[in-house]
Amino acid sequence: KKTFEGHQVLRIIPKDDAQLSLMKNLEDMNEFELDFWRGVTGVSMPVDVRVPIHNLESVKMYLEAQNTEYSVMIKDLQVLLDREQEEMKSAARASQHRN
Amino acid sequence: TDSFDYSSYHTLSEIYSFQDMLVAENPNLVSKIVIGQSYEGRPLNVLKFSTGGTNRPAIWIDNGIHSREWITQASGIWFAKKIVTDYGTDPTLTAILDNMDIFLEMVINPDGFYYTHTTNRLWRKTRKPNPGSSCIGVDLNRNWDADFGGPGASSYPCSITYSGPSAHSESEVKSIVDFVKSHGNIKAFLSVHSYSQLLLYPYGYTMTPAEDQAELDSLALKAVTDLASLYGTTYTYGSFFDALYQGSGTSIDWAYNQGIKYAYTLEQRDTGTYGFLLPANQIIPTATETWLALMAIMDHTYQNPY
Repeated sequence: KKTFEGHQVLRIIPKDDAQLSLMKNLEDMNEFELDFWRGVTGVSMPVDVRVPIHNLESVKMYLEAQNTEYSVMIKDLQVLLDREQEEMKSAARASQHRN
Repeated sequence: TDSFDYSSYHTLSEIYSFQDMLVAENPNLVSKIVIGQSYEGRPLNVLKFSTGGTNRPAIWIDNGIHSREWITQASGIWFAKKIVTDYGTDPTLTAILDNMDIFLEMVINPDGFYYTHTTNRLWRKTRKPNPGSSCIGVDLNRNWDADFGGPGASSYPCSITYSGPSAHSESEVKSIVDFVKSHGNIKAFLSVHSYSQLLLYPYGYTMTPAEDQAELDSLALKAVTDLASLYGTTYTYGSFFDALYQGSGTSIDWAYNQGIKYAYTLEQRDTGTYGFLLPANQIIPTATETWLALMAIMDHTYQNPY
């Protein structure tokens, strides 16, 4: 089962055409193994991207080098996934109990 | 289905069981149609809500074309229960169902959905191998015959927007195409996605406005206003091309080009907190507000026959 320990989802809002173009380049780069949850659309439109833990530093440095601001939308993806899994299990247990 | 837990995410087998339960409980209103099989052989189930008549005008609703968008499949379950609960009590829905049928496919991409439960929660595409590539799957919302393979889709099998080798090459899409064509009287085609809070109408593949753009736009405004009336959730609306980005081979463009005027894509919550991992306690609020938008479109479709 694929897990996502330490993966973060970053939110980036391109402020101008230059940053928009930078985001489009990032979308085409394979080396960072990025997963775009919300793709690049336009200036001021949020871009959400999952970054594997082993590329976090590089991606953040890349963004900072280009003066592109970002925020961390999800700090550790696996924490959320574990919580979701646990909720499903407990809901299933409750359902069995009712039955 | 009264004791079914609508505020929790469910596995594919639980969803299939739910469908059978709903049919068993409401034999005069709900039936199950299997329109085809997924690549891995899972049934493509569509629930038909009908109060009788033959080949009535109908509304198509689909959920879960992108498997990781779990709120959409969960909402589909809630929609199904809402229809049987409200028929006979809600005058608007009752009038619609007394004159039209509703078809609801809760899980368009069952292979992908199963895979999100077992292997990779963040899987979007199908699970069909691509010859000559180690990458798996096709983006079902780029596989439709509407400027297939054009800008906004990828011909690279590893891309998350891989269009597939040819239009309607994927059984999950072809089954709907065949069903809609053979039915011949579908008047609204509503495709539910998440999580960008958008209501989109054709076109996605071109910036040329759809012939019915003015009507589609004003109906979109009504739908997002109704949706926002519940919890204040704000949607952006517009053509797929203008409000989102250029995308070719999408379902609503295909539907519109088939003559189905009321073709919309809904992008449910949420923007900027959880993305595809919307907590289960938000299923019912999200489904409830989405239903208001769907009702606006369905009622308009009923009131404006063409």
